[in-house]
Amino acid sequence: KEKHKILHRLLQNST
Amino acid sequence: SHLLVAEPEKLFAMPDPLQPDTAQRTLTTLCDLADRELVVIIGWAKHIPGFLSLSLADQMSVLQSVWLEVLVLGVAYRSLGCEDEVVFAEDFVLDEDMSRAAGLTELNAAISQLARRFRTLNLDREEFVMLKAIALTNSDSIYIEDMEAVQKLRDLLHQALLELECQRRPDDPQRAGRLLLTLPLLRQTAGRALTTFYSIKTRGGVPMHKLFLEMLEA
Repeated sequence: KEKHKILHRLLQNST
Repeated sequence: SHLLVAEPEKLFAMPDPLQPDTAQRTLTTLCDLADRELVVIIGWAKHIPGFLSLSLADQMSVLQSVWLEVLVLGVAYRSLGCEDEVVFAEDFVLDEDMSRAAGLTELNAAISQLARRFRTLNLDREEFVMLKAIALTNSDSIYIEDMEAVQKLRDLLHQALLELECQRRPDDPQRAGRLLLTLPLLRQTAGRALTTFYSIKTRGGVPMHKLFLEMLEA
C-alpha cells in the first residue's frame, strides 16, 4: 500500500 | 439520473503555447491530461452507488485495474462525432498525421475502432454513463478480497442497464447485450493504451506526474 500513496489519499479524502 | 449527475465536468488539455508543436509537446500534454483525468476518475468512482461500501483496499484494486478502461471509454465517447480523429479533450484533438508524428498511430487506431463501434450502435449519453459505471465494476483484479461485493455492484448496474433499455427500447431486446459486448474491445483498447504509456515512460524524456506513474506501475 505504501507504493500507492496518492490513490490511497485521494480515496480517503471526503470530496 | 444519479450517474448523469455524477458525470464530471470536461477537462481541457491546455497545450503549452510557449513550447513548439512537436511530438514531445503532444506526449507531455497527453500525460498531463491523463494525470488530471485520473484525479477526476477517482472522485467520480466515489459517486458510483455502492463503490464506497467496498473496503478501501478493494476500491484501490478496482481502480488500479480499470482506470484506463474508464479513461479510454470517455475518450472514445468524445470522439463519436469525428471519424479518424481522437478527441482527448476539446482543445486536444489528434488526427492521423499528428498521431503518427507523436508515435501514437496504434493507440489512435485502437481508440478510433472503439469509437466506430459505439458510433454504429448510436451510443447515447445515458448508455455511456451506464457502460462506464459497469466498466468500473467489471474488474478482474486478482487482488480483490471481497469479489462477491464487487459482483453485487456489477449486478446492480447491469440490472439498471436492462431496465433503462427495457423502458426506452422495448422493440430492441438485444440492445443491452449489444452494449455489454463492447466491453472486450474496451479492455483490449485500454491494454493498448497501457502499452503505449508504458513505453513512453520507459523511453523517458516526457515528464509524468506522480499519480499517473503510480497507477501506470500498479
